[in-house]
Amino acid sequence: SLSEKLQATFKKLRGHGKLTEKNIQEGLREVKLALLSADVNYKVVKKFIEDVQQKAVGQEVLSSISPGQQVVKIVHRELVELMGESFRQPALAPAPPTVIMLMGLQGAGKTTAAAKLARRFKGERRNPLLVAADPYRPAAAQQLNLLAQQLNVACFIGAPGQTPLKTCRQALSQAKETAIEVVIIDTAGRLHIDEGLMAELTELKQALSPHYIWLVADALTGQEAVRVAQGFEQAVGIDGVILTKMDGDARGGAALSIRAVTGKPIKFVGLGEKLEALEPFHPDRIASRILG
Amino acid sequence: VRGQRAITPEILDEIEELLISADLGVNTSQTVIDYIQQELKRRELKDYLSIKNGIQERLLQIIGTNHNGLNLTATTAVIMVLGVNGGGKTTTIGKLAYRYQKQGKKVVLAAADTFRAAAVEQLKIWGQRSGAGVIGYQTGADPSAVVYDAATAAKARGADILIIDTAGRLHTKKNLMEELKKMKRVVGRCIPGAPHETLLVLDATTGQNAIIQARQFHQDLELSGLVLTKLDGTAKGGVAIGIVAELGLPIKLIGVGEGLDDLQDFDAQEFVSALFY
Ligand SMILES: Nc1nc2c(ncn2[C@@H]2O[C@H](COP(=O)(O)OP(=O)(O)OP(=O)(O)O)[C@@H](O)[C@H]2O)c(=O)[nH]1
Ligand SMILES: Nc1nc2c(ncn2[C@@H]2O[C@H](COP(=O)(O)OP(=O)(O)OP(=O)(O)O)[C@@H](O)[C@H]2O)c(=O)[nH]1
Ligand SMILES: [Mg+2]
Ligand SMILES: [Mg+2]
Repeated sequence: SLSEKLQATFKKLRGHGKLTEKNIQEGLREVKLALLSADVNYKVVKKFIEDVQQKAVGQEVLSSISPGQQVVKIVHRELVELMGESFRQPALAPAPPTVIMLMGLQGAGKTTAAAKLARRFKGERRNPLLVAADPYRPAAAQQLNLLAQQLNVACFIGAPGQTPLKTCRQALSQAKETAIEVVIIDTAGRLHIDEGLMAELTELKQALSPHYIWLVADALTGQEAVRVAQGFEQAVGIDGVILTKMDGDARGGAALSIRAVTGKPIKFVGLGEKLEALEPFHPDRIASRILG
Repeated sequence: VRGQRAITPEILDEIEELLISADLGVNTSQTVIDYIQQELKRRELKDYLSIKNGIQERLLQIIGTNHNGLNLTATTAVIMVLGVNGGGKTTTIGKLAYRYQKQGKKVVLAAADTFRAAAVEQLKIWGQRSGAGVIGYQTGADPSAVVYDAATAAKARGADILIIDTAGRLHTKKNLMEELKKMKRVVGRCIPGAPHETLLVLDATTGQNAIIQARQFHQDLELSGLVLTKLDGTAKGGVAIGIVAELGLPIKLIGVGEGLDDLQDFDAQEFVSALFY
């Protein structure tokens, strides 16, 4: 593990003076390698190491813990701080319905996340409506509808081949006529470089004014997490992130990359395929996981 | 990394950034950097362009150029497709079915993802689009039973190719990996030698976890090849290089979009050149 490696690297520092740029060089290299192998983006790692170096240099070498542990503590604290505030329940809009729009790359877990969110809101006694706004993927609407049926929540499906905009408008007016408090829009997976499909999202945003637009991102994503997040942020704007497939053994460095480059909070984490597998995000847990 | 620049010390940092950013990972990037450093010492490289060519040559050596051709000589050739959730298995099968149907082959698809909502419906639509027949039951059915019935039907119908779609699963879930092993045994009992191809589908946006996925799937199911999907995005899929180096598995196919035609044979030279775009 990283802390074991750093223990070894810093053995000779024990009981000596201060942490200096020179004597923590090797240790910082270990941290860099740990973060890169955890899929944190290269540029994000570079900046993070510089920040840690600034915080660490000049510190007295404590006698109570080993220098390696001291550096790990600094790194861990910096990571947790960077990952942002611990979970805050998304506030509902003053006038219902609150509209949440999900977006992201193909296969990230949006449709499943939409259903998981519906389950959560239903559990909080907030009546949700799921909206199947993906007209492209084969059986996409059926997939969302089946999940809705499992949860016994409402699901709006537009006419086949209907544009997402039309489907969402119809869904929203239906929501306003019934006691729906939260509308959760599942959109089609798309590439951040697909101008036409990114414009579709922008159009949906302008027409529906969602209260929350959340990026659904796969925890297994590698270096490209930065470009993807930037693409969606610049084209549409991100309010928060849902990180899926955290039940695997991926270290999840994409979380750090996305947070560092967008400044937006990770709201929820997907921990499995079942609809109950959604949890609020804990910055300290992911920090430990990324460090490995 | 542009054309005729002279070599500077910053070059190694730039190379490291290029390779890491393409998801080659720390280990593979380091072997390439060590190689370039050694070539620089021997004054074998005189400018930027020669470094770029040196990197490409080294990577081509690592991954090799013999990747293609699915083994489809059996009377009823069986392709089993597996991988973690959302990687593009079902879509890849639709594209493959279309390719073979266009070649005049008779293709049957086994909808053996009996877990995920609308998985069978999704594959049935790909069946309609490609012209392939689909054998599938309701959610909750035993996936091995689907495999068995599909293999029996494929033989009875004189199908040339049977492609088995499986549910996405994380390699860390032992019981799900056991389920795949059982499906593989069952199809082998029904059609001797099957599956003739056991393909792991990897999403090109995946980071270093892809190596762990490949190791585990290979250990549990003995893969015959890899499929790298979503290369039409900005991800380079560089993690595949380390996988090929370690496991010696060929990359048979790549996915470059969501349509029926968006399937190509893997081209090592193109793949390596694309790292520099
Ligand atoms: N293990 C695990 N699997 C997940 C999780 N979230 C989603 N999945 C699975 O990932 C796969 C893709 O999920 P979808 O919800 O269809 O993804 P999507 O983003 O809607 O896909 P597109 O609409 O095609 O872009 C499915 O097999 C899901 O069951 C998770 O947190 N853990
Ligand atoms: N851009 C792009 N999208 C792709 C490619 N291959 C598949 N997809 C998309 O990725 C998403 C997931 O594809 P699926 O075929 O459902 O993936 P899967 O592995 O079968 O998913 P599960 O069965 O849920 O594990 C869909 O939106 C596909 O259209 C590709 O090569 N390029
Ligand atoms: Mg979806
Ligand atoms: Mg599938």
